[in-house]
Amino acid sequence: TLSWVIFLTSGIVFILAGLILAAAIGMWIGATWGWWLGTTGYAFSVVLNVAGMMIVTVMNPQAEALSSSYIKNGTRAFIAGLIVLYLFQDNVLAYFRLQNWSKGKLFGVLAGITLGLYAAHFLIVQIVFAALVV
Amino acid sequence: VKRPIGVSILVVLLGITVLLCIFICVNILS
Repeated sequence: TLSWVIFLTSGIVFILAGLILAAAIGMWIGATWGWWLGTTGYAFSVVLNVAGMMIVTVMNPQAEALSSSYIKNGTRAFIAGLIVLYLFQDNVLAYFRLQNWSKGKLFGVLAGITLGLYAAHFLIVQIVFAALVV
Repeated sequence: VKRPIGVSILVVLLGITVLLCIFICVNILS
């Protein structure tokens, strides 16, 4: 039966809802952790969607799949990228009390967290698919 | 420091996303 997949999916969506709610509250009150949570989320979206386009290009390079993925994932990555760019503006960083950080250092830490998250995501997806196949 | 307008817009969008997630959760489980 697939019931555990249904529970897992809804559990992940529920945890995601909690994280997004936390990011919304943190950003509303101007907490520094709110900036990190929100910016990591959007940066992760950029990485996921760019990786999605690359995976389709390698695994399923048919015109239809390619154009659909490039439009869908490309738009998402572009919008999320613009939001990350906005969150690096001086007035936004000042609001989150991050003006003492250099942007290079902020970006470096953000890239480290995001790529680490992607590695963890990749591993989890592999494990879940392996479990589904078995 | 005053809250930038873009941050307020993002917070509203995030709030809508939370509601959507809960809606999806309820739908998956029912």
